[in-house]
Amino acid sequence: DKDQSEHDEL
Amino acid sequence: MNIFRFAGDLSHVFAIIILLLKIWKTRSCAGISGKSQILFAVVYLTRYLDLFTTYVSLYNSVMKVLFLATSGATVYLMYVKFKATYDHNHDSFRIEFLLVPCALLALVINHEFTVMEVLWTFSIYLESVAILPQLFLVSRTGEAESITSHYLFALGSYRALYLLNWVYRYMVESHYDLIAIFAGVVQTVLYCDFFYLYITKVLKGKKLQLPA
Repeated sequence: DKDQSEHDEL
Repeated sequence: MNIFRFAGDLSHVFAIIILLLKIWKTRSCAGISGKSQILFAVVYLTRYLDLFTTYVSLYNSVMKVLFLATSGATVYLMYVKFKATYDHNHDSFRIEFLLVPCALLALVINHEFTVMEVLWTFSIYLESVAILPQLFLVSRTGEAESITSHYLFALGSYRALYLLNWVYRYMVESHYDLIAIFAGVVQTVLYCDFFYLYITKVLKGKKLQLPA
C-alpha cells in the first residue's frame, strides 16, 4: 500500500 | 497512469482551452463566473506547491505548470483585459462561504497535519465546490451559451473520469485516497443536474435554458 500523503495525481 | 486518468486530464485541459478561447475570440467573459475562476486559481496554487518539493514525473510537472499558467491567464483576462464585459451583478455568490468551511475541514480531516498536506487537502475540498459560483450564475441568468455549456461539460467530466481512475487503482494497485475519492464524488454530484440538461438540450442543438 502506498503512503496516502504521496500525491501522484493532479 | 491509466486510461481513465489520462482521459480525465485531457478533459480538464480541454475545458480550460475552451474557456480561454471563448474569452479570447469573443473578447468577452460574459456568462463566466470570475469567482469560480479565482477559486480554481487558489486550488492550483495551494495544491501545486509540491512542484518545488516532490517530483512525480515530467508529465505531472508540465500539467501543474500548465494549470497554474492557464488559470492565472483566465483570471487576468476576466479582471483586467476584458473587465468591462465581466458580469458583476449576476456573479454574486459569496466565496467566503466556501473558503472558510473548506479551510476548517482541511484542518480537521487530513492525512497528516503539516502545512503542505493541509494545503493539499484544502485544495481538494475547495475544488469540489469551486464550480458553485458558476452554476449559481447560470441559474441567476437562467441560461448559458453553448460554448459555456461545453466548458462545463468538459470540466465536470474530468472528475467523473477520475472516479473511474480511483476504482481502477483500487482494484489493480490496491491504492486509494479517501479524501480525494470523497471530494471527487461530491464534485461530480454537483454537476449531475447540469449533465442532464446538457445531454437533453445542448447536444440536441438547443440553448441551455432553465425552466422559468
